[in-house]
Amino acid sequence: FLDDIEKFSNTEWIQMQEDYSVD
Amino acid sequence: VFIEDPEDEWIEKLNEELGGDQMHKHIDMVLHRFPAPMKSIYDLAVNQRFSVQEISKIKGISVEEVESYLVRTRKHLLTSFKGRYP
Repeated sequence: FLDDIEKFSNTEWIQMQEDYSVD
Repeated sequence: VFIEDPEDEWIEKLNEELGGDQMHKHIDMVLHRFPAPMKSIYDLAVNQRFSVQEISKIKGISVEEVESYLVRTRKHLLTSFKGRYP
């Protein structure tokens, strides 16, 4: 995750937030 | 962790625009994916307000290691904010 953290787009962050909220 | 650093007015501005709740949600989500030592040391420093010296004793690692963890955590969180809120 940390190796890729600079590469995530705004859309990917939003998706991660949604997935995290569902968890 | 952020507000004390004068070089990053951007974070302060973001805090004003988003509000603390939104920022905390993002931080929680990102920290959830961080390695356990980074999460733990961040929690001790930011949420529980332990000093670097106290964290060093609690964790049984050097002060320099604690500082290194906090610097890296801060850097990664800032990177995540810049990606999430370009």
